[in-house]
Amino acid sequence: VRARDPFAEDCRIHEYPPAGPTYKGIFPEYVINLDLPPRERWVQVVREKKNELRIVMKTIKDIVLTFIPNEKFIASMESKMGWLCSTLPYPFNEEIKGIASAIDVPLGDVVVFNIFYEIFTV
Amino acid sequence: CTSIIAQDKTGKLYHARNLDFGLFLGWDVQNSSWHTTQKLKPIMVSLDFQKNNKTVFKSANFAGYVGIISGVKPALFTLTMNERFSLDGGYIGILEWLIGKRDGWWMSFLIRTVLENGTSYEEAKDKLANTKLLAPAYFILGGNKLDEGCIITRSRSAALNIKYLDTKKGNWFLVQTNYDPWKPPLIIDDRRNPAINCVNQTGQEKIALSDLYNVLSTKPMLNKLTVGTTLLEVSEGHIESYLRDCPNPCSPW
Repeated sequence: VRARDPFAEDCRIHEYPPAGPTYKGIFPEYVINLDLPPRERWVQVVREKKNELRIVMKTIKDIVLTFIPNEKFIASMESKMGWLCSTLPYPFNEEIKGIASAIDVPLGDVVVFNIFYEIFTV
Repeated sequence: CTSIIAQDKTGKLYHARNLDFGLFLGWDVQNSSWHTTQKLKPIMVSLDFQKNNKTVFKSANFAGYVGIISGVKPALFTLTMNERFSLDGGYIGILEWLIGKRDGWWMSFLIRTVLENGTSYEEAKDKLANTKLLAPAYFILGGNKLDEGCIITRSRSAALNIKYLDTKKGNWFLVQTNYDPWKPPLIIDDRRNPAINCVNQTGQEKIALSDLYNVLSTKPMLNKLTVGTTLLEVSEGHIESYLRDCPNPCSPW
């Protein structure tokens, strides 16, 4: 494998506990309380990650704009994606609405973020 | 992505994954990294889904992403999903959904439903194998009993193949990347054989979560697309997740 792949290396054996240049920190921990109404479940998480989430959503929008450089088309898609949310199953649709409202971004942006696996599997 | 399930000599199951995302979604020349991959790292979170103040399941997630791609249901099963590329892809499922044909499941919503409501490894396997999906996927499912582990290769409509752990035949671990298990991986993206090689080098006598972390820290399993590494252990319902970086020289995928 090493002969074929210039980036491959010998199996690493002393990487744990994580440290060094390949380690960039732990994932912060949150509780999602399923006893809350769906619209309220994600409020704390997304408010704390509001700026970072907005950057990701803008990045996704920029990628779409690269392929389809038409702002009007994007605006039209955003409103259609807002409609798509109403067709998603409960409680996911309500949770997505709660996220959009908590961080004050268009509903369509949060919908696209939540279905990007289906979009990118081509 | 690279997912691994391994079983030690006592029958204890370990599950780990590298989450790789952002291929062809913009290359940052200055920092030698994928644009989207870098932007996703700050929104990674570890979530504990609770009812009545008790854990129902735990996951490693993107903040604000209501579906699940990696999770553990304590004492019952662990589950990760790897992306499966296909011309009969998710965009067809989305188009069908838009025109009103809505009998398929959104992949990450199915995983969350299985983690939230699942009562056994077998039930989870059955749901993941037989529920119609909008997009193809690989489901990597581990249980809590001897040889409970499998890779389910899914098209949008059916399970194309289920590959099982089978210690009697010497198959004490499973490795899944982004290629069908019965086909060779793309020659310029072979993470499967290096991962198999490293798990074999560790050996069943020694294998533990820390060793799976070592395997997933080895290039090319660790690459420029790697957002994070998640380690899962079912009996304790344990999950730990780490943000990763792949300093140069490092494979772009």
